[in-house]
This record gives sequence, structure tokens and C-alpha cells, in this order.
Amino acid sequence: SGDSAPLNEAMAVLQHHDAVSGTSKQHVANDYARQLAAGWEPCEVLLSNALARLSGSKEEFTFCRNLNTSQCPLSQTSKSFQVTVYNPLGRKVNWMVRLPVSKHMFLVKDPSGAVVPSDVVTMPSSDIQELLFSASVPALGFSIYSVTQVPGRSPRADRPEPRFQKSLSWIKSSSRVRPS
Amino acid sequence: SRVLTIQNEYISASFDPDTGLLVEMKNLEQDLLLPVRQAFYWYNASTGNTLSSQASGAYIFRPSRQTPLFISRWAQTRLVKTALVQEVHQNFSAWCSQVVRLYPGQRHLELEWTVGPIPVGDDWGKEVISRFDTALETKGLFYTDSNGREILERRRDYRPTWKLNQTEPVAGNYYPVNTRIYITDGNMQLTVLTDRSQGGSSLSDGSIELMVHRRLLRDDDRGVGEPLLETSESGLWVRGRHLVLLDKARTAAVGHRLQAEKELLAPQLVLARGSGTPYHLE
Repeated sequence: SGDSAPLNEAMAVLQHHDAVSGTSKQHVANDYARQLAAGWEPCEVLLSNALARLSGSKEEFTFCRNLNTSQCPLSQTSKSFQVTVYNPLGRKVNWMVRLPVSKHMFLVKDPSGAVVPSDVVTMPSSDIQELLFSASVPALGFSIYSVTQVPGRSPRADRPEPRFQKSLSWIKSSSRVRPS
Repeated sequence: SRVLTIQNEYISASFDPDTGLLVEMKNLEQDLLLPVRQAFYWYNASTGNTLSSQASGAYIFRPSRQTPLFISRWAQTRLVKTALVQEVHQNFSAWCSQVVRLYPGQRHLELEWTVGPIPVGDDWGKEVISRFDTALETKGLFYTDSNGREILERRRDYRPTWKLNQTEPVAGNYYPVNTRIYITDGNMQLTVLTDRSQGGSSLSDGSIELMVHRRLLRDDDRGVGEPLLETSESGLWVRGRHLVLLDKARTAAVGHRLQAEKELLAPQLVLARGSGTPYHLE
């Protein structure tokens, strides 16, 4: 069973300025992080239960906690998966979903089964591919999109060339900024 | 070396072909153009001087000089342009980079910055800022929010309830920015929405700066008892976003308030492999 109380309590503790401003000793900061992580875990169960009840389908839901660094094992390894987008705002929103994926092409379908435009983009300076598609989500509701890998590799898998390259010797010798 | 531009139906952003820095922003819907240069700088943290032994630390922001130093005067840029996203990836140094992003239908420019690990091998504590410089005549005024609610007018070197003797020209003009900071000349308004609480200021007319990261080598002697010197992996890097809106002053609030709501209550993603079984409450 899920429980949101531990996260509630952790958030209450984290109202203290030490938790957000860097004014705590390191071991205290570590403890704040521990409380947040411990609080979030039973919340994931709670959310999974709620989504199962609302959607009428029980899934093994995955929460990608490291999307800010383009890490999501499920989307990066699965040939097909579902993306549930929940909108906590009291009005409809259109939102660009970004998920790290493997070097393939993907077909994205909206809740009605219609194909939506999508792109796989290679991030410069890395090997990471990200799948982009625009999701439309109703007020205080959710939409479920399905993503399926299709044959062929991503056409955008080539890395773009850098526009500017300058040498250190140039920086030392000139005050005017010019491309080499 | 042609000018690099990203544009959707509402916003256009141009980058200097020589430096790779953002130099101009346009609101195409309202026909507004604002030359704006954005770059990253760092303040050298004070370790105390003849006036005061106070060092910059966890509680105290006290730069040793009023002028911050460039992290880099130019950025190596890479452009990503597809039907669904346009991005300019700017690499300022080994420890500072940024992605300037536009999605279709978006009325703001998204700046996703990544800073860290801040090098301190030179024994200088560093406090890193992102600064936007424009020619807007702001008459010493800027605006920050208070806990995401009331917007308060801030005036440089001034306090509304007492006669201020300004002894810290930089830190003494820094204010909390919980969700947004903006400047206006009465006609045009430049607003920056933050994704977290940061310190911010406008130290000269037409300028906005926000502190994004800091790494210090001295304790400020205010009770923490240790310098703000993160050594674990998680705290060395910081990634965040600034959303930049250019609007007419009289209509700007609609834009930044709606967008701030969207940021605060952003959609949540949950993934599943899609081989679930029917679920009934009973």
C-alpha cells in the first residue's frame, strides 16, 4: 500500500531554510536528502495505485527520477512502452515530452490511437538520443501515449559539428572576439 | 559566421556569430525587439579585507570585488533544429554550459544551464551568476517576488523604511528571487522565471543577474562551522532553467503569471511497459 504521509513530513521538515539555502552542515544536508528519498518511495506506490484505478489497468509503473540528466532505463531499453502524462493544473496544457531512447525511430500514438508527430534528436556532445512529442493533457487529468520502436535507425544520429572552435593561444593574444 | 537565430511563431532569439552569446530577443506577436546579452560570470568570494574580516560563506554573500569575471567571453555553439524543437547548445567552459531552447507555440525562451564542478584549485571561492544586459532605462528599479506571491519593487542602494548606508554595493542589493525577477522601462518588460529560489539583483540599469551556483573555501563564522564546499558527487553539478519573457509592460503579468503556474504544477510523467492487466477496485 502507498502512503504520502512520509513525504508530507519530509516536506514539512524541509521548510527550514537550511534545507534550501545551503546553510546546513553537510551531514544535515545529507539527512534532508535521505528524508526526501524515503518519503518519495511510498508515494510512487500511491500514485501507481491511483493511476491503476483511474485507468482501469494495472501496470508496473516506472518513475524516471533522473530525466534531468536524460536517464531513464525503461525508455532507453524498451521497444514499446506507455507514457502517462498527468496534469495537476486546472486547465488543459500542451507539453513537450522528452525521453531518452535508443538509436531507433519511434511511432507515438495519442490516447485515441492517432499517430502524433515525433522526433528523435541526438544531443550534441553526447551519444544520448531523445524522443520528443507534444502531449495534450486535460485539466486535472491524464493522457496515455504509446511509444513503439519501428524498423530503421534514427535519421538524426549524426553529431552536428561545432560552430566555434578557438585555441587557447588566440584567447591570450587577442582581446577581440573572432572565430578561428 | 552568419547570425544564428532560433524562432517560432512568437519568439525569436539571435546569437552573435563571433561570440556565440545571446544578443537579441524579439517578441514577434507584439513586434518588440530587445538587444539583450546573456553570459555567465563569477564573483571572487571575499575572505575578509581591511574593512571587515567577514568572509563569504553559507549565510553571507560577500564578493571581494564589485565586478564579476567572465567565465568565458565566448561559447562554442551547436545548433539543433527540428520541427519540434530548436536548441542552441552553448559550451562556455569545462564546467559551464547552457541550452537555449524554443518549442513550437512557446511564448518564452528557455535557458537550461549546467554549472559545476566549480574549480577551486586556484584557492578562490567562486559565486557564479547568469547576467542579462539590456539598454532598458530602468532608473535603478527592479522587481522580485516574495514567496511566489506579491511582487515587490526594489530600488538600488535604498530601503523604504530607513536611510541606508550601503557598505556592500553588490551583496547589499541582492534580494531573494523565489519565482521571478523583472525589469521594465515602462514600455517593455524583461522577466526571468526561475525554477528554484535564487539570489538576484539589477546592479546597473537594464541588467538582471541571478546566482546559480557557488563553491566557497571559507566559513563565514555564522554558525555552520564549515565552508560551503560540496564534495559529494550530487552537489557538485547544478542544472536549472531560466524562462525569459519579453512583453509590453502593461500585458506582461498575464504571460509570466500563467507560465509560472505551468512551471509550478508541471505535468508528471509515469512510464509502463504496456503489458498490464485489467484492474478493478474490488
